[in-house]
Amino acid sequence: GLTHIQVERFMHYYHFIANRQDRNPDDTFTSAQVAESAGMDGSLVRKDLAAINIRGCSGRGFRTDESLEAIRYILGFDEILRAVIIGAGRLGGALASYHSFTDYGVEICGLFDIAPHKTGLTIGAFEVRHVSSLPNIVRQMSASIAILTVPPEAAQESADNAVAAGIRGIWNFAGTRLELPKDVCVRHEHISVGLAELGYKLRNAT
Amino acid sequence: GLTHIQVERFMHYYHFIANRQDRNPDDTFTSAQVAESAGMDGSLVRKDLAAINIRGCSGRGFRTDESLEAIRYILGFDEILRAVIIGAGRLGGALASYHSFTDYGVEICGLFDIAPHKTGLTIGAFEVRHVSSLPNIVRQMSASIAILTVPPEAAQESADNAVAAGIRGIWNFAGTRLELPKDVCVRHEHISVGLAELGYKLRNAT
Ligand SMILES: NC(=O)c1ccc[n+]([C@@H]2O[C@H](COP(=O)([O-])OP(=O)(O)OC[C@H]3O[C@@H](n4cnc5c(N)ncnc54)[C@H](O)[C@@H]3O)[C@@H](O)[C@H]2O)c1
Ligand SMILES: NC(=O)c1ccc[n+]([C@@H]2O[C@H](COP(=O)([O-])OP(=O)(O)OC[C@H]3O[C@@H](n4cnc5c(N)ncnc54)[C@H](O)[C@@H]3O)[C@@H](O)[C@H]2O)c1
Repeated sequence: GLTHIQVERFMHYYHFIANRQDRNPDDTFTSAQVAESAGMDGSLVRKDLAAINIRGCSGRGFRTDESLEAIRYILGFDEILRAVIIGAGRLGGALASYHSFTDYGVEICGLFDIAPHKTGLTIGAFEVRHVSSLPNIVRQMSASIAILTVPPEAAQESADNAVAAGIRGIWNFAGTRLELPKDVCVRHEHISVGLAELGYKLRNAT
Repeated sequence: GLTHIQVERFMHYYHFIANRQDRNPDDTFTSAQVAESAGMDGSLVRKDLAAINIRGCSGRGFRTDESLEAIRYILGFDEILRAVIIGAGRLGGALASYHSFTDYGVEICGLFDIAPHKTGLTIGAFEVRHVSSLPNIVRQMSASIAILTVPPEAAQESADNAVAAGIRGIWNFAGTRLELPKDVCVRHEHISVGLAELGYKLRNAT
């Protein structure tokens, strides 16, 4: 299987390729182009693509459509997983209105909050539900992922509720450590790497 | 200098180390622990740390405080850069209220919007200003980074205004390609890698 770091690299390639504006059916790209956009070595790009049976033609490079399909396949994007968002505040609302998660085969199927005045509000395509209805929705939808966008002090309790409801994967934006059963996977999201890269370039500009 | 991919790895290490709960002044960690958390190879972790003069003591591992300081130094986190946020909607508001950017040496110094009804609203510690005041604030504050959290159709125009005002780095959340002068750097943010990693683990769970 792939390591996290390999998944990260394939996501770099995915975004690079998906953003190619002049994508006609015969569009091609070179490992040098990918390497430059990701600040990587071209040989590692070629090695990763070869590992998923994508090889370039000398003089032409890699085929865009074929590469995108192979990456989607290895990352499982055509196998739909359902996710709930817990915490319908600013960040939760932004994620609920964001359409790109379906590109990765993840469908948001519910948006939850604890504040009574938020229940029933419409955010994007979702009506905010009270957290007490989380177990029912998770079961009905066979949701496997919970996205935590609650304040830090509510994160552990929200994670516990999600796991009790049947959730097996947690994408945690609240920045706190979580105590979780061994069979539950977690990713802590710090929206920061792009900023650190920008900062590095600006601080080291000649 | 570091490549983007190296900056990404140092950010992995930074978050791993910064999150160690039992950090007393003598706290140590092993490359195996870092490798496991990042899904990487331990030897690459050791190679990266050695490149910034951090070496472990056999039997004890790497010193937490020393490693954190060395990573902060190489990434330039003690050199303050100022940033403005353009687009005071859900995502912009969430980023404006988020305190972690100062960990990376980035200070938000203004939050802007085009909608008249948003001007004067308080979000987090900021009073929303109209975009017409962007050039003045950027100059007064010597801001070098613009964070774009506007709708896709407004992204190019917002980038143009920011660059005209003196901005040299753009962190773009709007998902569109941007035409920019050669001396302006850009990072496109797709908050997605953590979700792809979670999805991969769940789809491949044995
Ligand atoms: N880089 C990042 O990862 C990043 C960036 C921005 C914000 N954040 C974090 O994301 C979280 C949300 O930020 P925000 O600006 O949207 O905050 P917010 O205050 O706008 O929203 C939080 C929402 O959670 C709800 N809530 C509180 N307790 C709850 C519970 N037990 N169950 C369900 N809902 C509950 C609140 O009613 C509120 O609507 C915070 O922890 C913040 O620090 C992380
Ligand atoms: N993974 C990601 O990168 C990610 C996740 C969520 C949202 N997004 C994107 O972030 C952007 C903002 O999302 P949101 O949910 O906060 O939207 P939003 O509608 O809540 O906020 C957009 C704000 O931008 C303002 N605005 C419009 N034109 C402007 C201009 N020319 N100058 C200044 N302000 C202007 C609007 O008045 C509004 O307040 C969208 O492009 C969205 O697709 C990206």
